[in-house]
Amino acid sequence: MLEGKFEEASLLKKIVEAMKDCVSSCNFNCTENGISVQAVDNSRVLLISLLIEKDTFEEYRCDRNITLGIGLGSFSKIIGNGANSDYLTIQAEDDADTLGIIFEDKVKDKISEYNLKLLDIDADLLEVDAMETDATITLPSADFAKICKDMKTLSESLQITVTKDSAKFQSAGEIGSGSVVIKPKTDIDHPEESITISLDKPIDLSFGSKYLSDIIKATSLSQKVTIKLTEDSPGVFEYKLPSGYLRFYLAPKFDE
Amino acid sequence: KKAQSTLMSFFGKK
Repeated sequence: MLEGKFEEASLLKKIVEAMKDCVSSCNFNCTENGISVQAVDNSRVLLISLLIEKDTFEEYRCDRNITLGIGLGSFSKIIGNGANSDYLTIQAEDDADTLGIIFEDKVKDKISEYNLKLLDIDADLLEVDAMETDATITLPSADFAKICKDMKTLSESLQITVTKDSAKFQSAGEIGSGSVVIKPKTDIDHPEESITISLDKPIDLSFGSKYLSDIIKATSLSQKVTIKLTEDSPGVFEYKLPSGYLRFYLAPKFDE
Repeated sequence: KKAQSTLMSFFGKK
């Protein structure tokens, strides 16, 4: 049996909101250590890797490994019925064909219960764990979201170049071109505003703006985003959870 | 003009 209680429904709401426009359904793999998901979008360009560690939960138990096939649109509708501050418990028997979702209002004496029908999802897992990294950039997630939105107005591609002491984001299209350069900065009073860049090899990569638009839907999950880049390889965009992460692997664009 | 690659050209199946 699986039972996981979130201190606040808002966390699961944000996670599902960040995923549902990229993949319509996916398997939630539940073990005694927590819940993980790997899912690829229809075009096979963007991969989502989610880990919600056991410590994220107020209470967690999973006696036997369970795979829950979940339609994210339906899941999102049901979780949307709870208030952000409610306790949210997900519950499934070992051979369940539904997932129980329970909201508890912390002030009123009110409990709401829903059942979501589970799906049979046949999906291949990809071996993404052994990736090398040539450059790592950490910056405020809101800044990254703004850069992606601003550059998308110019072009369907965003070029990222990284050198020893700066990262440059640039786009060029029919109406013109633009660029944003960021440099490392340590802000002791506001550590969430700090920017770090570490580099083994210079980077010049281009990514599809529409996929970046999907990625930045995770912005509310974390004040920071870490971008790991390797020449001629997918980029990794990581939003840390209180205990775990939501990562996106995005295949690059190439010169034809 | 740039072409979009897919993840399958980088990652094998588990």
